[in-house]
Parts: sequence; structure tokens; C-alpha cells
Amino acid sequence: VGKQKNLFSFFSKQ
Amino acid sequence: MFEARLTSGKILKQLIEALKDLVQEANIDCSDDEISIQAMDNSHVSLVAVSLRSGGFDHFRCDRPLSLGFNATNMGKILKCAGNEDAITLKAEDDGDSLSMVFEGPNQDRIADFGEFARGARGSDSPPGSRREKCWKIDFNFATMRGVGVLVVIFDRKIYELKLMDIDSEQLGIPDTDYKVTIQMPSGEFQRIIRDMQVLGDTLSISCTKEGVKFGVQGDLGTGNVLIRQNAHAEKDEDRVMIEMEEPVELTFALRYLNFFTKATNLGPTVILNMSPDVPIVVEYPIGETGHIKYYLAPKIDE
Repeated sequence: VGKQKNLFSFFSKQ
Repeated sequence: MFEARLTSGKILKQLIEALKDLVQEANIDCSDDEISIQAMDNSHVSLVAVSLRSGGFDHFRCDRPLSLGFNATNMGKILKCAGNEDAITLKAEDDGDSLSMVFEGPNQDRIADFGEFARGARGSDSPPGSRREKCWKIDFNFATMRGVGVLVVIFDRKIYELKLMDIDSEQLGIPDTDYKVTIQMPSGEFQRIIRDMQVLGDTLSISCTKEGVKFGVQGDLGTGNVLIRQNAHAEKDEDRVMIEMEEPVELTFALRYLNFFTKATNLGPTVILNMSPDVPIVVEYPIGETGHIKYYLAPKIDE
């Protein structure tokens, strides 16, 4: 079913 | 100084309920325009973003931007003390270490006739230097039995102080995105689907095609599939299902997190799902004209 990504793969830290 | 009064205090109660299982600690960021919260769960898989615009409050004052760090469980415990009909006022000093929360019952207008008496009744209890003019408004709600000469004092204002904390939260920059698929559907129906699907497995696929939106789960027990079709002309707005699609999208997600998101169902009749290939889904619950709570959830991706 695929690997769970975390949000840092998509959004950058401010 | 920050001070904001929400006539419908229930919104605040429901908001904290809607995030306290996902995040333990967060900042309430106060500015001239809004109060907002952005926080991630411990595993950084999901993010919750709340915005309540200042115009949605019946009183709003924020002299300078403030970050109020709070423990969500503790705030939830205090907000449980507020009635669903109560107005809630939040107050914080610029350099204070606590957030004052004032709950008022819905019949505050009754006090107006008894201002003079109330000021007297308050008497020496008033803290030195306090503004008596305000004291009677703060502590009591008065009702009377005219002609009989009995004054009934109803204690109908509760003041709680929540200890604040310094929270070094990681803020994420979320780019404005044009999503390939936008689905608006009744929030109760979405909640039901998530609840039912959890019986069968822990990963949900959401697939949007011109046929409609298919929610699917596969588990040891068996499989489940629910198809939702566009229904833009339902009699009631909140029953409508509207699907805008530029291209078909299919993504898979952990049901555990989607289930946390549905704690926001009480905040409004509608939920909006935004999806594009290989990016987090946005699950948005609009809160009337006041604002929204949005959840972002990273997908599961084949490598």
C-alpha cells in the first residue's frame, strides 16, 4: 500500500 | 493586550476537541486579523491549521502579535466547564504567562437593570484600583422578582486561567496549491465512511474519476468500497456533493489520521477534500463565516 510519507517531504520549515 | 469574545463559545470547545487527539501542545497565534493555530502530530505525518478571523468575533482586540502556547488536553478540560450556549472571552496580557477564559451564560442582558445595586453589592470585594464599572458585569448575573422585593443573584460567569507555556513549534510553509480535485460533501457522511472503513483495514484509497469518488479499503476481513456521486442539486446545501476534477487522482492514506480529522464534524455540515497526485490531502471544515479548520495528511506512496 506504499510507504507512509511525512510532511517534510512536501512542505518546507519556515 | 489580547482580548476576543466569541458569542458562540461552542466553536472554541469544538475546535479544541477537534485537535486535542492529534496534537498535545500548540501555539495560538494572535494578530490583528485573526487567531490561528498550526501544529503537527508527533510523527509529522499530519498537520492541523485553524483560522478564526477577527471579524467573526463580537469583540476583538490585539495590540501586538502574540503566541500563546497551550496544552490541548488541559485547555479541553477547562473548556468542558463552559456550556454550549456560553459566550467565551479569551484574554491575555502581552507578557503574561496565563490565558484567561471567561464563560458567560446566554442571559447576560438581564444584568443591565441592576447596575447600581450591583456596584453596591460588590462593595469592598473590588480589588484596589479595579474598575467598578466593570465589576458588576464581570461577576454576577442578576434577575429579580419585581414587586416582591427579592433579588435573586445568579452566578453565571466563570473565570478560568490556563497556564501558558513556551512552545518551540516547527512551522511549515504551505504553498498555495491548485488541486486537481476538489470534493465537497456532507461532513456527517464523510465521518460515517471513515468509521465504517476502519472496521476493515487501516489504509484507505480515495480515487476520484468522472464516475465519482470511490473510497476503498482492503483488509484481512475483506474489502469495502463506497462510491459517492456528484449531487449538486440536492434540496439542502449541506446535502450537496460537488466534485470538481481537472484530472483523475488516486491516493492512499492512513485511516487512523482521517479518523482524528472527523472529530471536527460538529463544526459544520460540510467537508471539503482537496487532492493532487503525490501531495498531502487537505481536509477542510469551514466554520460558518468565521474561519476554518484544515487538516493536511501525507499520503502513502509506492517507491
